[in-house]
Amino acid sequence: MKLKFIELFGFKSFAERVRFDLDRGVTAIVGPNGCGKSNVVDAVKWVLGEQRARSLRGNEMTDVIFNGSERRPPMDMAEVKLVFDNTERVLPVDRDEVAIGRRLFRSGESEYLIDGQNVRLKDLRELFMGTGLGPGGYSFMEQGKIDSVLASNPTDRRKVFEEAA
Amino acid sequence: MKLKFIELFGFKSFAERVRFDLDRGVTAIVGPNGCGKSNVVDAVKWVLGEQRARSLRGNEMTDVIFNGSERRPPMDMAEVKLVFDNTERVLPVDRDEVAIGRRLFRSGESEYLIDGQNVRLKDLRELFMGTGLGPGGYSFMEQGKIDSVLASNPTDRRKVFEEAA
Amino acid sequence: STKLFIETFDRVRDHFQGIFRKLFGGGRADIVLVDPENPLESGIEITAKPPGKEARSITLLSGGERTLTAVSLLFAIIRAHPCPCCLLDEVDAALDEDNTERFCMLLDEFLGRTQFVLITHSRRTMARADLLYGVTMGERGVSRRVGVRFEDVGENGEIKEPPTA
Amino acid sequence: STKLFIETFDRVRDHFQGIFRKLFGGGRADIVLVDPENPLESGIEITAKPPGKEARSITLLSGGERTLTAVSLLFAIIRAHPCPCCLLDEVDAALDEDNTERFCMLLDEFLGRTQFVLITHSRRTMARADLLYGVTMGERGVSRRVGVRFEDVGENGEIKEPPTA
Ligand SMILES: Nc1ncnc2c1ncn2[C@@H]1O[C@H](COP(=O)(O)OP(=O)(O)OP(=O)(O)O)[C@@H](O)[C@H]1O
Ligand SMILES: Nc1ncnc2c1ncn2[C@@H]1O[C@H](COP(=O)(O)OP(=O)(O)OP(=O)(O)O)[C@@H](O)[C@H]1O
Ligand SMILES: [Mg+2]
Ligand SMILES: [Mg+2]
Repeated sequence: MKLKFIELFGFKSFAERVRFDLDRGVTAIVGPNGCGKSNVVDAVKWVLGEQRARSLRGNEMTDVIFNGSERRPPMDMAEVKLVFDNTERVLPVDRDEVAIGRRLFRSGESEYLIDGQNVRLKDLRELFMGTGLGPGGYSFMEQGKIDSVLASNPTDRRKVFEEAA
Repeated sequence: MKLKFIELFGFKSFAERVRFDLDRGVTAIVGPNGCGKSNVVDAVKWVLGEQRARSLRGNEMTDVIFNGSERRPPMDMAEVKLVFDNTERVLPVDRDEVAIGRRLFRSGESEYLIDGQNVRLKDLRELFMGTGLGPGGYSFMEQGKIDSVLASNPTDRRKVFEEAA
Repeated sequence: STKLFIETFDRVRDHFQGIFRKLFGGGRADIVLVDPENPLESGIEITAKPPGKEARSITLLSGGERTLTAVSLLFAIIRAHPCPCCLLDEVDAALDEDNTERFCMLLDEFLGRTQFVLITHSRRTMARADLLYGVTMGERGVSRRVGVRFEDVGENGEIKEPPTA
Repeated sequence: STKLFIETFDRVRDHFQGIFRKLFGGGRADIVLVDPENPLESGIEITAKPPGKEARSITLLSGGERTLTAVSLLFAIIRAHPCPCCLLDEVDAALDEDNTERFCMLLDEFLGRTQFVLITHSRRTMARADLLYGVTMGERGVSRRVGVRFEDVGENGEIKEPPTA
């Protein structure tokens, strides 16, 4: 299974619709401090079902909606879309391409989408069960967090291994 | 007051006697991973009276004594020496140059020296009281720790300010 | 279940030992259950001995050595439980050039089963990427993507002349 | 005492606002006592608004922005309570080139009263140093010092040909 592209719109600093078509191998994202690179990582975590605002560096979930710049007003919705190459049928969907999406409105309302169909968050998360991809687990290593893999606190260290098993 | 040089012998990876003569302005220390740069910072903290092994990345204080490499056996003593230009009499010593030293032996015995005279740890620490230099306070910013200045835990954040006042 | 945990633990341990040696160009490392009779509750000990150095507490490792050890463990877990996509945000921040190079070579061994998205400021990591994107904030506070060629990137990742994207 | 704490706090606050603007080339920041009636117990709120961006929680700042904000606060405290020597270990790790340059320029303003020892992998920081030392482990596990000229240092701090030191 390969991730074909990531698309952000209204998510954090991505006020414009921006798409990253990914290589099947290694895609590198570069740029100056504060330009939005880590926000892309947050976007992928979020669309895969991350529910803890803290894990996205915010205090509340609505913190992920673009909330304005010196020239632009805040937006009302954050949206992230992921499209996967599913020719190997790793995902339990009988289609070569699978699109997942998530939206959050200022009102607090949320939408979760699989191939354009509205689903529950539960369905979106279950889609990836067993693939190893998801907000927990080892798909993500956040900025500054690599050291926590060697957590000295015995409980935290056990957590590292329990997520693996 | 300026620090003229730092001398290490038997301290962590410094099996040989090594001296760093410092510039009055900015001295930069560079080199590959694991070569000993942060050990130099530990050495200065230690000779100024740091008593917490954890703050020197060790578990016990004897962890700072060179404990061998593939070709060399462990050493019995760690020694660090600092020499200050005291022409402005910032330190309460009536000499233009002040040398402080600290030694730790495998046996656990310690020596503290001011200008070659054996003193107590207390005397060494009191020498620097009021200068702003010492293991706590803001003379040291350890690797990876800059973020802790913005500590989100209210108690830790207060500590940041209390050390300043 | 206990059996599953032990099987996974042993596989991770095996991979960890191999990957560590690859990243460090030698040396040895291990993960051990403190209480093998009680695997689901036991603490876990991590040991790491870079080449030419004596075994000592991992707290005494340098920043770069800790990153490499953590990456070894992370990738050992990924090898035991492959995830299709892996997003790494500045994991190479503490690594010098040589270690960054070894890290990039490690990625090559995982490319069969895992797709990588790397956020980095390191030119060496960028040079190894199959595809390179820049993120910029031409309009302050608003992120945009630019396609970037390796030649457009200055030292430490600033984008010199974004081509018309 | 309360009076001393408030005086120091106000001075730190004043410096923090100015240094932040200098490091960010604009924007604004503040530190505020949550409970001004109870200064010795009060929590402390830190706000930071980089230029062109809206004010939002400092948890949402990027890695580099957090470093600059933390450095602003650290140096504000140093300005309120000057210490004669300041040892900074890789504080520039998360900074891009432009921000590293601004950090180096900030050091110039403190050089009158404070001597700096910087550990760094950044060529830009090295270029600003008055004196440069390399630490190497020619014999594995044993640290030695080499005098280094800026021309001898490759990208990201590896020492290309240590001159006969
Ligand atoms: N809801 C939001 N609306 C608009 N901007 C936001 C929002 N949330 C976060 N931001 C902005 O996004 C920026 C952080 O972006 P990000 O963490 O992706 O930077 P980065 O490219 O990873 O930088 P670095 O190299 O320093 O790590 C911050 O300046 C922050 O103010
Ligand atoms: N008591 C000791 N005896 C010998 N070597 C030691 C001792 N304590 C620590 N070391 C070694 O010192 C090395 C760490 O050095 P240090 O932290 O100064 O590296 P560094 O130059 O700062 O590297 P980095 O750039 O990765 O931060 C480790 O390899 C560690 O094994
Ligand atoms: Mg980032
Ligand atoms: Mg270090």
